[in-house]
Amino acid sequence: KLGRSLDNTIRKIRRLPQVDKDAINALIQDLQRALLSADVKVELVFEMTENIKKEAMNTKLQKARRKDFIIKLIHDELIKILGGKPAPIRIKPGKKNVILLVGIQGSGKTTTVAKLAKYYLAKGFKVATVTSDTWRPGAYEQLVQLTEKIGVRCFGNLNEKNSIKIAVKETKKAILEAFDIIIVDTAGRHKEEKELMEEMTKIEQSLKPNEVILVIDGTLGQQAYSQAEEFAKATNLGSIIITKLDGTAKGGGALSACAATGVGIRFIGIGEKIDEFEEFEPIKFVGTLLG
Amino acid sequence: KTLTEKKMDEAINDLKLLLVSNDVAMDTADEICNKIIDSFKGEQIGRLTSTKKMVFDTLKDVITGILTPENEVDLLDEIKKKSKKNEPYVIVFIGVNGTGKTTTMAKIAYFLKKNGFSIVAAASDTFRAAAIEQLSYHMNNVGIRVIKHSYKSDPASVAYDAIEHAKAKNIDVVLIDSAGRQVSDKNLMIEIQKICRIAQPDLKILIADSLAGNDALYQAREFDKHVGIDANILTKLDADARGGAALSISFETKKPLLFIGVGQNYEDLIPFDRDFFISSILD
Ligand SMILES: Nc1nc2c(ncn2[C@@H]2O[C@H](COP(=O)(O)OP(=O)(O)OP(=O)(O)O)[C@@H](O)[C@H]2O)c(=O)[nH]1
Ligand SMILES: Nc1nc2c(ncn2[C@@H]2O[C@H](COP(=O)(O)OP(=O)(O)OP(=O)(O)O)[C@@H](O)[C@H]2O)c(=O)[nH]1
Ligand SMILES: [Mg+2]
Ligand SMILES: [Mg+2]
Repeated sequence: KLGRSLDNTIRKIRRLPQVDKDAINALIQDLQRALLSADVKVELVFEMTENIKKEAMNTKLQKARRKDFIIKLIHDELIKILGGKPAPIRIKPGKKNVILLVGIQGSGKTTTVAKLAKYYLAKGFKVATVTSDTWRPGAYEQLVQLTEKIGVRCFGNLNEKNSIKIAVKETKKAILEAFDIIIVDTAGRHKEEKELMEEMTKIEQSLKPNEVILVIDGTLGQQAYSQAEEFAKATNLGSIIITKLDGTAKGGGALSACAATGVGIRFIGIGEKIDEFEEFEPIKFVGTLLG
Repeated sequence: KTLTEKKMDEAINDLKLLLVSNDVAMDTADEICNKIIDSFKGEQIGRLTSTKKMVFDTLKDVITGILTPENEVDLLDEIKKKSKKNEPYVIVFIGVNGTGKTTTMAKIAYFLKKNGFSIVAAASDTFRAAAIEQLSYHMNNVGIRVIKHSYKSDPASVAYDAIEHAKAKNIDVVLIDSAGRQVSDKNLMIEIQKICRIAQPDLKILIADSLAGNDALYQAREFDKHVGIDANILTKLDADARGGAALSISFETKKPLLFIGVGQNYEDLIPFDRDFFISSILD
């Protein structure tokens, strides 16, 4: 995705006999274009490429002429933004472990709750899900249908309209039934919906989850940075999951979100099916990016 | 390069970045800038003229051109015409996953019902979990019957049944919901082609998320190529989306942007105001 646009830049670098100042400038332009076409935030693109350019120009030209040096600069800058691989969520056996999923409308939260449930089920944990989405018609039915396919319990209450109450009550029920991990789905919301952002803060304060995960649509463009920033202000955001990377989306919004929040990406969604879910490997991701 | 050429390059570069930061796709931003450059070919740029001002004045014309389709669509008028011939007006809602197709269809249903039309809905998303329940809840709120089959049934046959029902009961409009699909999924593109071939819709509407960046362009391009888009609706503009996707999609399809979604309620669908949009993107 982001890889395909950078691929051309890298190929150009490899084809050069050596890299001089003009070549570096031309490469920086190419790199900027590749990152912008991949939806990375404009300001971030310039910040990243300025860092790379400075390093490349200041290094002894002999060394800078080596193309692998330039490629390493790009690699390191991307890894710096993505952050290293996040340590796995600390699941304390025998204690309540709650994971809360939040994000913008339609980003793929409900689907991802089911995928995450399957992931932990496969690791041998007793998993349950809770829906606190009292807004979207069919939200409860959607999570039930997704989880019954893998034999995972879904807690919810169609008669309760208060999301905070339902999140707390249903999670308590799940804990009493000795589930190790409880994954909580929430209604979609964006940073302009102040009341919904406050509701999300209250849900987190009442649940005290082990981790809050922001689910981001792979197609999210220039708005990724400021939206992620607001979610990180309203919660103790722990990590990000990017969805829909199986399509034409390049996923640059994810880079912006990492830069805005300082958290890493744990998983990526690569399809609508419950097993179309992978752990995010930043080094592998950047490695494939740069060929 | 001459000083004026350099100034032009700078102004164009600044403009390109401004467009991209407002969510205009890279390729579309290129096309817009090329059009502006072309319009200046052979012109004398006076020493006292502000290059930047010239570029921005031309930009307004270029954007207006992009947002002015070859043929406008007056939805209510089009439906009335068909209703006079005693034929149902068929609309299909198309788009990638999660853009707001089902919710927008409910908003359109609400709008059309308010304008006195009779409507029937087709639950042609027979794939996604609770898609039929979600649509049924919405249509029940608006007071519209839903034609549905079981999950995994053929989406095209649900559409067909709804149209036959509309013909038999003399219903003005058939609204067809479809499953979200990625344009890179060959089988799903074949499926939407089949739905359109069977339903022969009067209007194929692309529902696109205004928060999408460059992907909006690919969505418009591929759907237009595979089924032919007749109109566009941009959703989630209440999320502080800058609306650049409106330019990418309009440039690609050359079809009218009918409405914009500005929230999750039925009234949160407003007609696209071209002049207001242009003044805010140029701000
Ligand atoms: N292709 C693809 N589709 C996905 C992926 N993840 C989710 N989807 C689809 O995206 C659409 C939206 O998913 P939901 O899980 O309903 O999204 P949500 O965030 O819960 O939506 P709201 O609750 O309305 O905010 C559905 O059609 C999903 O099947 C993915 O990784 N790839
Ligand atoms: N804020 C806001 N939310 C919207 C708007 N339009 C739709 N939504 C929300 O976006 C989410 C997804 O809407 P759906 O109607 O399920 O989208 P869809 O395209 O039918 O999704 P799939 O069928 O799964 O591909 C829901 O939570 C809607 O309420 C809008 O204009 N503004
Ligand atoms: Mg949901
Ligand atoms: Mg739908």
